[in-house]
Amino acid sequence: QDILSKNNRCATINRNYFRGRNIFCLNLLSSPGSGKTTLLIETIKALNNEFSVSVIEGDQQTSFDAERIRKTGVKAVQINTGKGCHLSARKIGRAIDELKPAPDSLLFIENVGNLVCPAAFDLGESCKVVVLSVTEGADKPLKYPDIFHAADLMILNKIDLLPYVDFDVERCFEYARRVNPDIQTLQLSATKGDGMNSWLNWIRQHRKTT
Amino acid sequence: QDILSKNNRCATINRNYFRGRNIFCLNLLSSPGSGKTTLLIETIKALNNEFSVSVIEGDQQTSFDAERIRKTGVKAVQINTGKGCHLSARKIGRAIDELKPAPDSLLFIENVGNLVCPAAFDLGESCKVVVLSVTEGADKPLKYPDIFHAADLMILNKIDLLPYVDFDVERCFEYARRVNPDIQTLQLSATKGDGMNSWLNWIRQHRKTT
Ligand SMILES: Nc1nc2c(ncn2[C@@H]2O[C@H](COP(=O)(O)OP(=O)(O)OP(=O)(O)O)[C@@H](O)[C@H]2O)c(=O)[nH]1
Ligand SMILES: Nc1nc2c(ncn2[C@@H]2O[C@H](COP(=O)(O)OP(=O)(O)OP(=O)(O)O)[C@@H](O)[C@H]2O)c(=O)[nH]1
Ligand SMILES: [Mg+2]
Ligand SMILES: [Mg+2]
Ligand SMILES: [Zn+2]
Ligand SMILES: [Zn+2]
Repeated sequence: QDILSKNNRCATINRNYFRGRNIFCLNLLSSPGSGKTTLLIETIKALNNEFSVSVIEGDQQTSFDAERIRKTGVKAVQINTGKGCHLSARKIGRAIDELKPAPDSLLFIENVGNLVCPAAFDLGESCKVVVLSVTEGADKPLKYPDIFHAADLMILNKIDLLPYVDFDVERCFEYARRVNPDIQTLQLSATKGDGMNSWLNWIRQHRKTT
Repeated sequence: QDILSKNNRCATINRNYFRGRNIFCLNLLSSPGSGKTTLLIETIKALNNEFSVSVIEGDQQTSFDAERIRKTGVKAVQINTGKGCHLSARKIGRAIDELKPAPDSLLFIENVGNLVCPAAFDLGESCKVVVLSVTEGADKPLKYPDIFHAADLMILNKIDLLPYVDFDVERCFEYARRVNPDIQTLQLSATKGDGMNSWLNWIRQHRKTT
């Protein structure tokens, strides 16, 4: 319990930093390979003229994801967690010092691919967004409930693969609402572009109201 | 560190239990939704007349997976880990008491869907098998190296979806061998059946030699 209370103190410092500079910070969560980085790249391409965007990447090893993000032209810092299975608010605090995100900007944190532990660690973000891909099965919200309970928005990704998998979209969203009645839901394909507009509008809208 | 040494003492007890009864125990690891349960169901259907099979299921919540396994006619015990992100040897020890797997049998442990933490916890198994699906991306062995380093076998699943995703099979296997030069690799489709024979033969062969 001591780890969480230390983490929450750092999270409060981060949140005050973001609020003081009007930075809208999103914490992206998912299983490994659900499409977080692909979604971020397409999001940056669509919003880059509208907002200043920067990204903090979290992975056990490699800086592949930060390198993919930097190719879009925006700043990205890579955190390697080693044996660690989630990002902590302390690590984010240090990354913010390095990244120096602009005031009034969008900051995306791509967490380590893990549907369990990141749910418990507040990073100081404005909202948590959980990404689930249709290839993982519709039962995940009930089997891995904590992260769907902690999320403000659930994005169902890879809907271009729906013709090839056995996946019931409405049932999956119903499961998510069973775990978290307030969760909002969107469906899209990060590679094909379907549904991206509803995600971009969600960002525009929540940036103002959060 | 104390957690791991306590776990390892329980793992040794489990391993002696298995050895004493000639039980071949496999610990299946993957991201959420890579296809562990689907693979187990198809494996049981193929081997059920040859061996006695039983299964220990690990999930944060629900007993969906144990119920799916029981529909094949074999015994299954469900462990719910709650906030826990991996199975421990102690939990397996208790499940063995409940399950009472037959001598000379096959015992599958389906771990919690998580490519990070389960790598560090010895359950007393004969071998660790990591399942990766083609929809997750070929970079996973380098980004989540510990679990590929710990595994004896890597199964690439959902190869029926290769035509619809950008995935280089040889590169992925090369990445896995970079992290673990001794890892063996197989590719299959648990739903379509392609490649299942090489997996069944791997089981038959390793059961004798391990
Ligand atoms: N068909 C399809 N593939 C997608 C989509 N989005 C991502 N992918 C593919 O899914 C794989 C993983 O994508 P990434 O963006 O690397 O996933 P990630 O969540 O960032 O993965 P980690 O950071 O390793 O946890 C890649 O092969 C992508 O091309 C999509 O909408 N449709
Ligand atoms: N196309 C295709 N889909 C598959 C294959 N194997 C599994 N699936 C699908 O993948 C989804 C997840 O399968 P599961 O077997 O539940 O995966 P799991 O690894 O047991 O998931 P968790 O226990 O929740 O971590 C389901 O929709 C399956 O139908 C395959 O070889 N090809
Ligand atoms: Mg990524
Ligand atoms: Mg399963
Ligand atoms: Zn963890
Ligand atoms: Zn863990």
